[in-house]
Amino acid sequence: MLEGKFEEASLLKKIVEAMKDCVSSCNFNCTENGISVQAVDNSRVLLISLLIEKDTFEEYRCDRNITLGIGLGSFSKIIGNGANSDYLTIQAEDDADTLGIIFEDKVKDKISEYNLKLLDIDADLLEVDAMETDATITLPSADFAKICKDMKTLSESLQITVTKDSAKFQSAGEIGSGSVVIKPKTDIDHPEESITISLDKPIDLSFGSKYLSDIIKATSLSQKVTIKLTEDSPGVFEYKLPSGYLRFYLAPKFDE
Amino acid sequence: FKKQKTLSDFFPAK
Repeated sequence: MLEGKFEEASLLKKIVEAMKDCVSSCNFNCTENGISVQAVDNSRVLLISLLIEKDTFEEYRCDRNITLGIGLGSFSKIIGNGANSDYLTIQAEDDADTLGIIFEDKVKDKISEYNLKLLDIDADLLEVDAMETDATITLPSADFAKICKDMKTLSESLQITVTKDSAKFQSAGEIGSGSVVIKPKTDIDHPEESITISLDKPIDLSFGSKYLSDIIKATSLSQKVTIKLTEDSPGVFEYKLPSGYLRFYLAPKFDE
Repeated sequence: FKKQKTLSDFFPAK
C-alpha cells in the first residue's frame, strides 16, 4: 500500500502544473524511498525527471513498489479542488486501479476525498544518468523565466553561450535581435539572488524556445534554477524540491 | 538553419 501525505497541497499542484503541458500522462513509480517519474514529450525533445524523496512528505509509507499510471490533466483537475494550504494525501492499494486523493482543511473540520482512475501506460525509458557537464549556471528561476519569455518574442531558438565569467542568452529573428548577459554575483543578504557560473569548457548551444516555455512553468517550485550544459549534448534544467528535484533534459538544435 | 535533435540521438534506451 502507498500512502503519502503532503504538508501543503500547493507543492503537488506546482509539480503537476509544471509537467502537464509537456507530457499528458506518465507513470509515477513509488518505492519505500519516495516517488519518481521519467517521461518524454511527444516530440521526444524534452524529458522530465521528477524525484519526490520520502522526506518531502509529512508522512510516507510504501510497502511494495507500485507504478501508478496517471493522466496529468485529470490529476490536475482533481488536485485543483483542494486549497493550497490543505494537507493532501495520496493513497493506493497494491493492485489499485484508482488513486485516492484526500484533502484536509487545517482550520475547518473538513475532509474531501476523490478517486482518480489510473491508466496503463507503456513507457520507454532513456538512460540519462551518466551525463557529463562542461558548464553549470545557477541563477534566480524568475530571472531565467523572464529571459526565456523575452527572447521567445524574437525567435524560436535561444542561443546560450558560456565563457569563464559570463553567460549570454541571445535570439535573432525577423523583427530583430536581442541578448542578455549575466555575470556571477554573490548576494549575502539575499542568497536566492546570487548567480554562479562554473566552467570546464566554453559552451555554445541553441535550444527551442517553445520547449523552454514549458520548462519555465516550474519556476514557482524553486527560487533558483541550475542549468547544466555540455557541448553537443542536451541541457539539464533543474528545479530543487524541498527534498528531491524536477529536472528537464532538453535536446539542442544543431546547424545542418 | 538549425535542426532540432531528439533525445534518442543522445541517450540509449534503458
